[in-house]
Amino acid sequence: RQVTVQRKEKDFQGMLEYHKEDEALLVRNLVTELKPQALAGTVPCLPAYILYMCIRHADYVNDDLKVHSLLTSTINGIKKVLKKHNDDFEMTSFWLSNTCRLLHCLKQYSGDEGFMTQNTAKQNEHCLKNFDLTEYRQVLSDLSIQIYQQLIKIAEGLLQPMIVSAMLENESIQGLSGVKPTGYRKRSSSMADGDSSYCLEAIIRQMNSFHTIMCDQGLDPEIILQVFKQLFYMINAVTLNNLLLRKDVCSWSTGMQLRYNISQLEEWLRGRNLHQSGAVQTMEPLIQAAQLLQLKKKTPEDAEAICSLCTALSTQQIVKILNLYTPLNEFEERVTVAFIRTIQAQLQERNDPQQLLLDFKHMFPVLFPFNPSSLTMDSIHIPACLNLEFLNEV
Amino acid sequence: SAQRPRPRVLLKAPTLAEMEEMTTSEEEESP
Repeated sequence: RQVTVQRKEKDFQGMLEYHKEDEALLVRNLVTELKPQALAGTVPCLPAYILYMCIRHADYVNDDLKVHSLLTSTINGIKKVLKKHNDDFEMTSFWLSNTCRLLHCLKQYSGDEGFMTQNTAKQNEHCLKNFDLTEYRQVLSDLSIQIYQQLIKIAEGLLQPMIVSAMLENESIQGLSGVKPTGYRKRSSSMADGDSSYCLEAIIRQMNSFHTIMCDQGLDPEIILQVFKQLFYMINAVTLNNLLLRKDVCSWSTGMQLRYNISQLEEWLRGRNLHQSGAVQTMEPLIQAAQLLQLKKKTPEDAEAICSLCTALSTQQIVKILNLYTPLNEFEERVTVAFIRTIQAQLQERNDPQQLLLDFKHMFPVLFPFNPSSLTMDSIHIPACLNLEFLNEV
Repeated sequence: SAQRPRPRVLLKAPTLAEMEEMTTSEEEESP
């Protein structure tokens, strides 16, 4: 008696199978040779999801060597791309997004209940069955920190040449140039580059570009917030350090322009929904320096007001700004030595740091909070442009 | 009663620095 077995078309279970000998091709097409632009319009972090689906199949067939090998090749591939493109913000941001996403996938599908609270039942079916990849998660986390540091370095390198001219030298407030101290030659930190000067709009344009790239690539919002906090700190430090060294910008009018510029930056943060980042708080020393330039500096009451306002500036910084302060015209008096002594006496109990300048290279520690995805592996489509036809959907 | 899942096997991984050393020495070995 013949038995006919009706075979049901097998559903895609969100795994990708490949032959061991195709691993190098997989890493080449998906990592080292990939151009982020080729994936425009696809799911953000697609390479990370594809890699997870490959790891999952190797786990499913209980092939520990295949898992080891793929993860090692992938990590080395990412490092190679980053080394080659070490001044490319878009590429670095792309691999930060994907490395973090792969790390999140290894947590979300680890089988650890702590990481599964937001999973759907279908997502729980896509967990690893055989292997615990905790140690590889640590490697990916360390790699993410390295990529984040590279990203900040690139962004700082692009912003830094703009800061002094945009924040301290450019006059966007109408009529302010008439009330600038006279007798100073216009100086620019970028004089070596000819007459290149920047306005605040250039900084904002550059930050818009960073923000758009990171959002489009699906970088975790918490990381984007940390990037801007770091960049705002650098803007604050570079601007304040220049202010502390240049007599020609220690004036009432620069204080006014500076306060206006900072408010424009705050406005930008609000417009991009980044005001929760702590970026404005990192600007506090500069905000206070701008106010110090504008406050009256004559009576004991003025001294009291300055001391209670300038809590984010050290005594040394306050005194330096007062010493450098340049009257606008013959009607405004210089800050007297007696006034500076009053300030010093009032602040002597403060336990301030000794150094005058801020460390503009200081980096805040970065955190990568777990951010599970609502995407289900079996819904992911692999576009033909990736040239990954050798992957079999399982 | 619900079947308890089999415990997963921990895959040992080199640290990022060790991986770097391995790649460097491989590169040095290759002509």
